[in-house]
Order: sequence, then structure tokens, then C-alpha cells
Amino acid sequence: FNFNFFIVGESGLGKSTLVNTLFNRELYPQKEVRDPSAEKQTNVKIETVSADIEENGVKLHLTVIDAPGFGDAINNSDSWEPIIEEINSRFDQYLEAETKINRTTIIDNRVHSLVYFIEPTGHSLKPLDITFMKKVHTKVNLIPVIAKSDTLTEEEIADFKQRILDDINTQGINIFRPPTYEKDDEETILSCQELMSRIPFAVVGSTDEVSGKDGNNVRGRAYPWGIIEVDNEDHCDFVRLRQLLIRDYLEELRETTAKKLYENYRTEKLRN
Amino acid sequence: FNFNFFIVGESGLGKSTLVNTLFNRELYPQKEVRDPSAEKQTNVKIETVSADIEENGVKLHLTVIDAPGFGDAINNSDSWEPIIEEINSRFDQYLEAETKINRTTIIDNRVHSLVYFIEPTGHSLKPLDITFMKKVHTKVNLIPVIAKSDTLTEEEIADFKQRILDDINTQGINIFRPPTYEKDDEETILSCQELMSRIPFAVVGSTDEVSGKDGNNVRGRAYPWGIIEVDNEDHCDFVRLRQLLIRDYLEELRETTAKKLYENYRTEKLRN
Ligand SMILES: Nc1nc2c(ncn2[C@@H]2O[C@H](COP(=O)(O)OP(=O)(O)O)[C@@H](O)[C@H]2O)c(=O)[nH]1
Ligand SMILES: Nc1nc2c(ncn2[C@@H]2O[C@H](COP(=O)(O)OP(=O)(O)O)[C@@H](O)[C@H]2O)c(=O)[nH]1
Repeated sequence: FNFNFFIVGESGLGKSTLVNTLFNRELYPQKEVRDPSAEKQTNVKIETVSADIEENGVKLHLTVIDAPGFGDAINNSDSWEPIIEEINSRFDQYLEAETKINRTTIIDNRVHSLVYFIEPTGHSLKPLDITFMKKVHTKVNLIPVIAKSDTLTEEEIADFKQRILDDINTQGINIFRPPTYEKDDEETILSCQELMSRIPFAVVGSTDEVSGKDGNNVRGRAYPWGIIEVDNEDHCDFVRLRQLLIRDYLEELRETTAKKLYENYRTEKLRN
Repeated sequence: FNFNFFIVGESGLGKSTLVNTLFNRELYPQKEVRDPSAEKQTNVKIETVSADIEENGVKLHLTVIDAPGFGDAINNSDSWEPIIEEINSRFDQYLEAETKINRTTIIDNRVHSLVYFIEPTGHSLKPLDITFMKKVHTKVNLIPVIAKSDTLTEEEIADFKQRILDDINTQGINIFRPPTYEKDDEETILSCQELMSRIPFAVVGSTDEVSGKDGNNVRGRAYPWGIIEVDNEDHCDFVRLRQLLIRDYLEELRETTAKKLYENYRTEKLRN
């Protein structure tokens, strides 16, 4: 079945690298060196890349939607428009398919999740972050992450996460939180709370292999002063993001999109 | 005598920390946690902080000028205006003082250098970087630096520096380069070339003390995977920036401002 997610954030926040790390493959090829005399791109384009993958023995048709140019211009007013339009048009596609006589094989192209990359300034959310998230949080399962979190010390990450959550609460932004159910056992509930406590995830991405501290090859980034290991939970929350986005809550993300976000969109649309 | 320099760059690039690190004192106090419901600042303010310090046995009246809000709004068009105005008004102040009868004690408040902080995206210069630098490079000694360079591996820094220099050359941006003189001895020339070869400097700032690899206390940042030492030349170019800005070329910066940049401004102004 289809799983579609949007990644949004300004250029250079490690988005392509993170997607490649999540699926352990080069979905996004190494960027070619651009001609310095070429015009810097300043409008927002929508691009998609798809792949058939297998996760937990489940075959998925994965689509990653990207919006290069977002946040990169001198004037970013309305830079969210092409993104909102893409989310809406995928809802419209589904709406139209639902009205056909033969509905048995509707292809679900709706956006099941939007991962928003926050620049690791160490301060708090920027005006663009807040405006963007408020524009999309009623249409998608919003998962904000702290990009390139190896820029921040453990203490800075803890403070930054707190300030981001304060901003999110003050601004009334809805972010996706893994649901717990009454029938869940103790262990599942605890694991879900542990996951929730780390939101927004501080992520690091890398498809390069480096020698980890146990001497074996691990995915990470090698600096002169040390090696950060992407899959090491003491180094960053990459494993948590993978757990939320792909391993444990894929079904929840698709279901919330279908039953809540899409239905709200449909009601709103048919009313107007 | 006076030494005045401007630091410019978007919020969260470690500017206050770097200034504190350069002079080894809290010129910029620790930022207080702002109320999340407070409006995010979106206009550019000009702020100055001064201190009397001693460098190489020379007493300096140091002034650091800062432009908080630059690059932080959704729409940053014309965000450079307050900065250009500040540079111009300091030239005007000097111009006016020069025309007075008693000129023996003119106070030099002109901007002797502008350090521009480049976000460590790893890609190339952003439209705002290029536009800003082109607006100021004929008025100040421009020193671009790669902010928070501990975000990048050694290889990424080398590539990024190359792309930045390509952009700077393509766009015809003039950056300050330490001059060599015919009378210089071999060692000075080599040391100057070595300094030039590292431009733009990849800087890291910290006033925190951490245990360096020799066990002694050094200024740095402690991560779970290692400790970066600010004064270690294998870790970053902080020492080089300090050398360029304060230790070896302070006189050159003041002189170029007085004899070349100010004179150009004055000629331009008197002509119109
Ligand atoms: N410090 C750090 N750098 C990263 C990380 N992920 C990617 N990078 C580097 O950041 C640069 C930009 O990455 P890229 O994935 O192209 O960013 P994008 O423009 O958002 O797609 C490259 O030099 C990457 O190697 C990360 O988690 N931490
Ligand atoms: N990774 C890294 N973080 C830094 C560096 N310098 C400062 N920081 C951190 O970045 C955050 C913002 O620093 P600050 O000096 O306030 O930035 P400013 O907004 O540009 O003045 C703080 O959490 C600092 O501890 C650096 O060189 N590298």
C-alpha cells in the first residue's frame, strides 16, 4: 500500500540525507556541484521521489514529497502556498476518486505525514516556522524535528526542545502524538510515553559508514574530535523518528489522515 | 584608541558567543529565556556594546555593533538598510568632525571591519548572503566566516569554503585579505599566505571550560561523542580569526578604513 510523506525545511538542514538514512538507500542522490554563476533558486518547487520498499515484512509504495526553495529566498512570504496546494490537490484527487462508480481500487496519494525541519539555532521557533506549521497542522500529521542536532550539546537540546514545545503550545499548533489505547499493555504504554517525552526529535542523518566506538562499522559522521553514531540513542533521536514514522505508527498515520484530516477537509470543501 | 567592528548574521549562528570568545569576556550576557507568548522580533535593531580592553599590551576602546533581527523575518527585503545606515552615519560623523576648526581629537567611530556569519548549510551562499555582502563590501573591510563550523566534517568544510569562494568571485564581492608588503620577511609572508588559505574561516565559539584531550581545561563544547576545542587549530579556525581581527592586522583594518573606504565614501558624498 501507499505511504506518502512530505519533508519541509530550508535548504541545508540535512533533509535529503535524513530521508536516505531512514530508508537506508540513496532515494536522493548526492547533490551535484552547481555552477556558481547559475541563478540561486528562489521559488518553491514541489518534487516527489518514489520507491517500493519492504518494512517489517510489509511491502510499501513509498513517496517522499519535497519543496526545495522553501525558506531560502530573501522574501519568503507565501512560500508555503505551493505546499498547501500540493496537500489540497492530493485530498481533491481522493475526493474525486471517491465519487466514481468503481471505488474498489482508489489509490491513496494523500499526505500521511509532514516532517518539518527546525534549524538548530538553540533559541526558539522562527516566525516562518510558526506561520508554516499553523498553515498545515489541520491538514497533515505534523512531525517537527530538530535538524542536524549534532550542532547542539545535550543540555542545549533539552532547553531547545522545551522552548519549542512552549512555542507550539502558546501558538496552538497541533503536532502528531502517538496515541495509546485502553487495550494497550503496560510495556506498550511505557514505550509510547518514552517516545512522546523525546518530541520534538533531535535528529542526525548519515549514510556514510564510520568506525563506531566498539570498532564496528556504523552509520555516522566523523569529526576530528569524535564520531557521532546515527543509530545510537545516546547521540540523537534518529531511531525514535524511524520508530514513529515507519516502524510502529505507520498505520496510525494513514488512519488519522483518512478518518480525521481528510474528513475535515472534505466537510470543509463540500460546505463551501 | 578605538576599534569598532560590526557582527552580522541571522539569530542563532553563535555571534554573541563568538564575540565573548574573541575577547574572553561576557561582552554579551547569557540570553534570558524569552516569554514564548511574546512577539517574535521581526525588525532589525542596531545595538552596540563597548569595553576597554588590552591586547598585546595595547589599550583599546572596543565597540561591537550588532544587528539583531537581520535575516530572521519571513520577509527580509531591505533588512540591510538599518545596517548600511549605521555604517554611513558613522562615516558622516567623521566627515563632520573633520570639517571643524579643532580637529586634533577626532574620535574614530567608523566601522573598521564587518564580520558576516554564514550559516553552515554545506551547500553555498544564500541569496541574502550575496545581496548583503554586495551592499557593504565597498564600505567596510568584509570578513565572512562560517558560523558553528563544528556542524561540518573536515571534508565538508573544505568543499563549502571552495563553493563560498566561487560564489564570492563570481559575484565580484570584495573581502578583506591580509596584505603583504615588499619589506616583509619570508616567515611573515608564509604566515600571511597560510592565513589567506583558510579564508573564509570556519569558526566555533565557546566560553565554557571543558577537559581537553590532554586532560587540562580548555574552552570548548562537550558532546557525548567528543569535545571540540575552540583554540585547537585542528578543530576550527577560531585562532585564525582572532589573529586576523585582533592580533596581527588591527592596524591594517583601521588604516584601510581611514585611507581607502572612508575616502571613497567622502568622495562619493561630496560629489553628490
Ligand atoms: N551536522 C550535520 N550535518 C548533516 C546532517 N545531515 C546532513 N548533513 C550535511 O549537511 C549538508 C546538507 O545536507 P542535505 O541532506 O543536502 O540537506 P538538504 O538541503 O536539507 O537536503 C551536507 O553537507 C550533509 O552532509 C546531520 O544530521 N548533521
Ligand atoms: N555548535 C555550535 N554551537 C554554538 C557555537 N557558538 C554558540 N553556539 C550555541 O548556539 C546557540 C546560539 O548562540 P548565540 O551566541 O546566542 O547566537 P546568536 O543568536 O548569533 O548571538 C547557543 O546555544 C550557543 O551555545 C558554535 O561555535 N558551535
